[in-house]
Amino acid sequence: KKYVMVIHGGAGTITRAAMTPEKEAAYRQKLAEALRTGYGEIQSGKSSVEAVAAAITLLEDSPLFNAGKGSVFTSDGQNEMDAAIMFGKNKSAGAVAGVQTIKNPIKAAIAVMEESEHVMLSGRGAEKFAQEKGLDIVLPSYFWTKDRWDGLQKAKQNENSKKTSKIYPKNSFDIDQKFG
Amino acid sequence: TVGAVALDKDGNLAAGTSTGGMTNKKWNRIGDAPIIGAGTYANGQVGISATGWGEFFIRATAARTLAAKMEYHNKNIETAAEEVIHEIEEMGGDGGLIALDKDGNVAMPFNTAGMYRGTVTNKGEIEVLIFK
Repeated sequence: KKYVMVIHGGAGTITRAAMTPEKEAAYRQKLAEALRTGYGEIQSGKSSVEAVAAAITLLEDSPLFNAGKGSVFTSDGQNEMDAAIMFGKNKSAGAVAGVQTIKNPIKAAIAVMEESEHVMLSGRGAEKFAQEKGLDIVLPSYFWTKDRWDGLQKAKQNENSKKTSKIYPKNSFDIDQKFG
Repeated sequence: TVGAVALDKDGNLAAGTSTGGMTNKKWNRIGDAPIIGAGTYANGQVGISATGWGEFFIRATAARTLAAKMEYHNKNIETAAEEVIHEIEEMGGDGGLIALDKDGNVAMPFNTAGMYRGTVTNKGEIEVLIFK
């Protein structure tokens, strides 16, 4: 078999117990849609950068995955996103880090790669650059989802219970804290 | 975290990664996703996108190391990818990665309970996987 695209939606404590049949079907459907979208770009002669952008944009727009719309919350209740792209043909690359208002961070990373002489921009400067390049800028509230907000509350409760209990080693991360 | 690697009709590869970071993250912590050579990398031979405990993928320079194993040691994509995930596990980290090479071979190793992942062939055959 010759593959033309491979995608992931994150790794971690994905347990069969926590995965209801409806939820599993939703994840499978969205991943298959992303593959079809990227495949369509390749079949129509678009570049691999455009195919990657199409697939990742679709996943960023879904609340199912920890990116874009479905991003998790930081300790102070904000969404802080990162993205990167690299084109193997000429090893050009672009990345944004710590952005909060760019609807599709992967598009900002591509703009950095194709429309600036830099590789990585961060924070408010990256947001200003994205706005100047005409990318969709949204209010932080666009990224709010109940699932992720509840996840933050749970993480904080765990953190507090660790502070009061002696059984946890000093800097142990709960497994689900590592994957966002 | 989400990622994709694509091989276009001109034989060029691209790799991309996008993430919301880590729940309850503090101090503007940055993980591996936006760091070229750690969570994202592509050259003329292979493209990689990683997901997992970012600090370990940064320290292991995971994506570039996989490419270097293929470039300098002539290892195939499967071997190079498995070795990188094993090295990260040895360091105490976990997660997974996806990789696609210029000949259309893929590798999707991970050492966590699951990884959302999928592939499509040049004939349009789609496969989606979640668990081991």
